[in-house]
Amino acid sequence: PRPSSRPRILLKAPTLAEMEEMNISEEEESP
Amino acid sequence: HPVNIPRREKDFQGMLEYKKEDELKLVKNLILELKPRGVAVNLIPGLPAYILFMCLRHADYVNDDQKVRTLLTSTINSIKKILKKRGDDFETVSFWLANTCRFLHCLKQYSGDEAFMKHNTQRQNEHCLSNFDLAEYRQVISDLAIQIYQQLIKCMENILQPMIVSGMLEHETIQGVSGVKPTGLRKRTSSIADEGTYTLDSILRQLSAFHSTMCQHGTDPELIKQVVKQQFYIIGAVTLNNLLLRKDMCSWSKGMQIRYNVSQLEEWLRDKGLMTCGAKETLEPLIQAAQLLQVKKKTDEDAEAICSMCLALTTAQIVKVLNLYTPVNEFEERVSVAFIRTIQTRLRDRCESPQLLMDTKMIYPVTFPFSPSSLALETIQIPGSLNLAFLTRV
Repeated sequence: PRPSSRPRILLKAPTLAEMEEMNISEEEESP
Repeated sequence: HPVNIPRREKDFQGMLEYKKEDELKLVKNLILELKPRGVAVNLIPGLPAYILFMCLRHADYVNDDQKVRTLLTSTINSIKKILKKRGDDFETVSFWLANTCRFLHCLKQYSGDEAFMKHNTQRQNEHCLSNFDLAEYRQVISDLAIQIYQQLIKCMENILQPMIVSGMLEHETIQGVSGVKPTGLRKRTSSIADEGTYTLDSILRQLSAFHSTMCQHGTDPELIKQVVKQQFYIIGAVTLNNLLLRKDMCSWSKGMQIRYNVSQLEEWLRDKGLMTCGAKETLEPLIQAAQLLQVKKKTDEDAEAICSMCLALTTAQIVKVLNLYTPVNEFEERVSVAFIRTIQTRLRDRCESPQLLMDTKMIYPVTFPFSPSSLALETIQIPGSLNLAFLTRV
């Protein structure tokens, strides 16, 4: 179990549209 | 070679370990190539969501923020991709709506936020994320779920739309009452078209098919209620709009047929335990239009009764129905111009839009009420049919 005193680190998230852009290079690579 | 000794379930921590280079294979096998009609039929509802969450838990456990981010991004983008490709297939859209919602619920249930932990067992609380707060990702996934919901509604509408006018207005099931056709009106459908005509039963069967698919996919009951309400809204709006545009639909006997059809839709709701989902209320304008076709339309008292009865119809709609009203036999009369004037005068002070037709594209805002699962992550096993042997139960 996780020690309750230690705060979790907030992971900043891109928006849905930004995520799609991040994926473009990956899609281009795939056949 | 290591000897593979089966472990007891209580030894598992409800996580799935995977190598970074297997991430693409994971989303490919679990999201992009999974056929809801094939392998997925026998899975426990929401299994893809649980598997993805258990992988995420492991990435969180090893404190690898990059692994957490890329898994979430790949998951979201793969779901979007499959919906782009098969967005017109109700089963695919329903399957991913149910799984996206389950994934969102898991992110809440195991977030460590006390508000979401109330129903957790002690073991489930031990399975909360250790290192990262994914509140922002939860928002993105909720946005994704809204997009999928809207796609589901569009998909369902495309299937229902061609059935509505035929099944709700044209097809007559109560011959005894509506045997007499309004004078001077020809039947719109030819005998050839009749064979392919949809009936109310076609609509009811389709509603049952949508419902059973969503249940099979483990869609949250609260979400099913919202889908059904939206379905009924579309049925009511399309039917009313056609009634308002067709003289041959504005007769006493059509009023009778519509009321019968509405009662069958209500019966369907009762049968599915959905009487309180607000679906019936969306039919109110149609119900009132059907009543308007059947009430007396002559005296001042009749006018008063109509005005107090038709609260869900706009003045434009009431007047239109009265203008289109066509007697079915010699005992009835057309509605007099004077009577319509009386109605217009009585309704003059109503504050409303001058709208005649209903907006059939309107979509009620959707919500995804938190729905924690009692399933213990450590008991989840992955069927071989999913081709995920590269994941290790931890």
